[in-house]
Amino acid sequence: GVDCGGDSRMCCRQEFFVDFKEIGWEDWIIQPEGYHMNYCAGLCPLHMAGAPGLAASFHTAVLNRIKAASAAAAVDSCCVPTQRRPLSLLYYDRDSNIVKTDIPDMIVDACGCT
Amino acid sequence: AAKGGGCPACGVASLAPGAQRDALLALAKQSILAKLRLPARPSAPRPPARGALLTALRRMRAQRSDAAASPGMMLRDGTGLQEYEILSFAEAGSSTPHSVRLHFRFSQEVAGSTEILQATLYLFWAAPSPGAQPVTVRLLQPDPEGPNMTVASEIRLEVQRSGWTTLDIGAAVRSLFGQDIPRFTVELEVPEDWGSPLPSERSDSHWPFVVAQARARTPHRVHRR
Repeated sequence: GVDCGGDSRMCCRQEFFVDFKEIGWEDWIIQPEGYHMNYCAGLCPLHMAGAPGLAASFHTAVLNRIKAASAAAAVDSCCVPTQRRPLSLLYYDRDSNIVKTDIPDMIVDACGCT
Repeated sequence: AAKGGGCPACGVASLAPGAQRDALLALAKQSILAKLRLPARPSAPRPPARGALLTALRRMRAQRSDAAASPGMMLRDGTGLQEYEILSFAEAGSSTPHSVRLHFRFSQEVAGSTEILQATLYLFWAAPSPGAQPVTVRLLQPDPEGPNMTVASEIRLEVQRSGWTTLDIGAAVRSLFGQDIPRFTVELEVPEDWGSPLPSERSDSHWPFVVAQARARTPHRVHRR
């Protein structure tokens, strides 16, 4: 995947860190100190649709070839997460119990065109 | 805000940088609370005493390494479902010279959306006199029909000396998680000459606690033919 930087307009991963102290949540979230709420942004022109190695199942790849072949059906593909990981949280619940949980697919590690 | 229910972050790119940051922070809060099934952030918590917390974490680690060593260790099948580990410290309830009640409470959000895999009660005995002493541990649950409590289970122990005891209370907590108010009470009854079975202060590092492992319930899959 590509990280956004400078004036890149193509599909890339935009880093965005949420500091729990900045939003006043550091009293009930024990660990970690923040959340990498990265997201995908940028253009996915036709020629990038389904390029090998991106998020494409066989079905998507065939569909993209058909799109690329028939300009009339030319539609952009989307810039989506291609790799994600869980967010591990240790926090106090409403009864001050200590709860540890891993929320799946909360952190985007890479983006790509469908 | 995204028009027509599009992806939540779609409309953010067109905002001014300051507003964009605020929108993303709001989105992060909303996303975390939604995944924790919390309607809002919990109010200011009452953290446990440091000594009690450190002791509990040490006991949990010891228990986990014992479990890892035992051949019959329950291997968690990789279901990919979200799992929770909950550490709940007792709240002291009513007491008499030789019995005491301890209250444990679980949050609605976790109890309502998970199934209990395992639950262990940790009790510390400061046995004053040598020799085996009979102790009764009762698990009481609120009676759905009225203000009383029903005995969910009763265990008799022979306490030989001071130290920690662990009791598997998985079945009782499992039945409890299906109820509206996920809380239960532990009643400890000790011989007359023992005095209170509890440490004097909640800040004492021998305060009773429960450790529960839970897993998100599998979403009901409707099979259409």
